[in-house]
Amino acid sequence: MNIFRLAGDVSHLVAIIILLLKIWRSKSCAGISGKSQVLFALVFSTRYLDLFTVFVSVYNVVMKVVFLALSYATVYLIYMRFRNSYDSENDTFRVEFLLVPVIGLSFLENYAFTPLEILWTFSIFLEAVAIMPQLFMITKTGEAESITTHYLFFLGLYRALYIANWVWRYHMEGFFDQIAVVSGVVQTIFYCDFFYLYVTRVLRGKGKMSLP
Amino acid sequence: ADEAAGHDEL
Repeated sequence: MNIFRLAGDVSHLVAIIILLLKIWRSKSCAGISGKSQVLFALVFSTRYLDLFTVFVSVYNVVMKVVFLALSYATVYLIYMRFRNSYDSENDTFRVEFLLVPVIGLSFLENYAFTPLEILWTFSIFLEAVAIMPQLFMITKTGEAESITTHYLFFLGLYRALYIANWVWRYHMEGFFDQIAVVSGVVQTIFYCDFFYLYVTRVLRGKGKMSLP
Repeated sequence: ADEAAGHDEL
């Protein structure tokens, strides 16, 4: 464990909590892509199956359980509790365009052709594109509430910190997980455009981030 | 590859 990975995990946790609290307190999920949240719940469900097969550390177990619980709670709030505020007209990204290539690729590119490894690889590739429906929804509505942008900021920060973590582990431990790194870099690139808008619009106190 | 021996990152 290193400070970059720990900060990344904390940033990830903060992002998930920001979103969950926003929905819970505003009793609304307007502007939130339910599809992205379902994809994230799927990412955790397929990646954390090793909870039942290997014990890495208490931290590892606790964080996995927390991520699973919070992501399912978020999906529950969107599609059950506050479903009447769910903006289905704008949450129209075709997730099959993400799932088919990701499934195909995880069968082609993996470390071992075993169910657990293929599911892990699937979760890595899926996480890289899971935010697309949310980013698509923001471009479609042309704006994002500031809290949603903070959620996206911390999500992007988590990915940027993980890249720092991989640089650190490569130099300190000679560790290099090619699938995770390649997919993680692609995922982080998707946030770059958002980061620019976040800094130039949200942090300048505009409150909402409205796209040009 | 050693990665297959269990992934320690979240």
